[in-house]
Amino acid sequence: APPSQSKWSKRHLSWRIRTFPKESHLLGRDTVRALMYYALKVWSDIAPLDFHEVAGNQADIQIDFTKADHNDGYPFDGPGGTVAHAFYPGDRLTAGDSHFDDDEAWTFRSPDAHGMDLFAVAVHEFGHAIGLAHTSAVESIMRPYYQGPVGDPLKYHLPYEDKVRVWQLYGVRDSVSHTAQPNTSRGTDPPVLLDLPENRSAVLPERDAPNRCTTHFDAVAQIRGEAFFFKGKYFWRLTREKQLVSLRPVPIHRFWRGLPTFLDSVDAVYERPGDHRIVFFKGLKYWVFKDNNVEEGYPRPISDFGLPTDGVDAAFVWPHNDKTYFFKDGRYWRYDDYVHRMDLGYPKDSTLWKGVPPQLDDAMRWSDGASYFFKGAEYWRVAGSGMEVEDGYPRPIGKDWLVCADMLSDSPAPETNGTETHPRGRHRASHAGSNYEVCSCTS
Amino acid sequence: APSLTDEQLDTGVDWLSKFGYLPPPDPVTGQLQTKEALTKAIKAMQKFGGLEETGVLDEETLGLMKTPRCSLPDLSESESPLTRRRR
Repeated sequence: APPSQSKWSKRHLSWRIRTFPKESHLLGRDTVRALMYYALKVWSDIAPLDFHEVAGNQADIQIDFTKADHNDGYPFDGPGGTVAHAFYPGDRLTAGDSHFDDDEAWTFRSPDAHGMDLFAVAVHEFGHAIGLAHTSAVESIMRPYYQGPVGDPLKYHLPYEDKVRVWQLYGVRDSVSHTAQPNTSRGTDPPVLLDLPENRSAVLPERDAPNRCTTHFDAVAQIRGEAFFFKGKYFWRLTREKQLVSLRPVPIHRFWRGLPTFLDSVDAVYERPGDHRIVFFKGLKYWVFKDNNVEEGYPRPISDFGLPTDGVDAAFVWPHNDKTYFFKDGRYWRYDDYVHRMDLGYPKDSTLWKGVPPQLDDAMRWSDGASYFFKGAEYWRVAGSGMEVEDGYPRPIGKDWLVCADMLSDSPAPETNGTETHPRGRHRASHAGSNYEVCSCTS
Repeated sequence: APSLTDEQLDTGVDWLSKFGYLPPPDPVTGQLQTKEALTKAIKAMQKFGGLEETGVLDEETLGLMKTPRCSLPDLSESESPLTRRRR
């Protein structure tokens, strides 16, 4: 029965579709995933909740398409009748789980008479999964009866009645006006094609996507042995072999789940030694990620590190001593991530790193044992435990890391002294006269 | 309702129990629902569904009971008409 009030104590909730509809000819798996994604987004758009899809059995919201008695006390009854249910938040393993009757003819963009609109039902069930009970209010998605399709998932807005109820549970999401008038345009527009979140190959780069060959990067980090170059709302990824995974940048929020959607850039990123959490800095706040999901309780102020109150330019772990170095303007700090304490005697003047410019964009360690410092379109290399930039630097970032053609640089080629400084992608000469080479990737 | 069949009545009682308007029958004692409780439950269901509160299982009410819906109950135990009566 609906509890008097139940809600999640955490705000970042994972979800996963454990079983898909058997009659996949009606709705493909990608479409089902997209519809679930958008049905959850309806709620996270207005309340301070974040949903991220995960693999494995640990998801908070497990979604199943099942039929008849499936051992949860709510047996389905074939076509019609009861069509779905979800479990309220709580401590039980089933909390948040959402079940859809696989005997229904689940549809999307079909007239009411031809089946059960999956998006409409999913929005209703996820309302239960975050703590809302049924209501008799006419203008509510939480009425218990199926009321037909609700229109385009990309344009759907919750009725005001439901917004108020979810705000009572979780508060109002930043940037949402709780005084806005009830939306009356729901359902008037014809559905449009979905921009499937998982179909990356079908998603064209946004107009504001930066050019990796000319841009200056906000942050660079080695994460799980791979290199990540961040710019604005996007990032590029290089394998351990220094091969660019894709020429196209990936939106940060598509991969790093839990950062605020309004965050338009990051200042610095590093992988924490010891527990291998990944730390993102922006302004005076930082977020800690376990893999690509943000941890509970973030953001937190960077004063946790004992850092100054004006942010950081760069953060990296020096392979020589496993300490974390933070740079800001002309100073740097040394932090011990194992004891969670700033080392005494810092900050120091960053000129101690001979040849490294002030006001860095970011820095990172690399698998060759060297440290790399990035600023503008160039980077500097410091080998081993030294604190001095090697000869031959700076060099162009685009050419050496991001598979760009010769740039406006007359720097000599770096020496190949056993450490790799060239991208190892197999290049063919560009025949198109474009500003990048064609790279054949094997992974 | 004069034209109500036993089957319709059973269906209605099952439905009302399933969605929180009537307490489920006691499987040990086989206790039956009282007419008064049934009328109150039907009225509560009609009110929740936006129908006129007649307390009678008429066609419109039975039609609403056949409408596809979510499996979860509409009323919690504390909200059910019978619980309120006991209290």
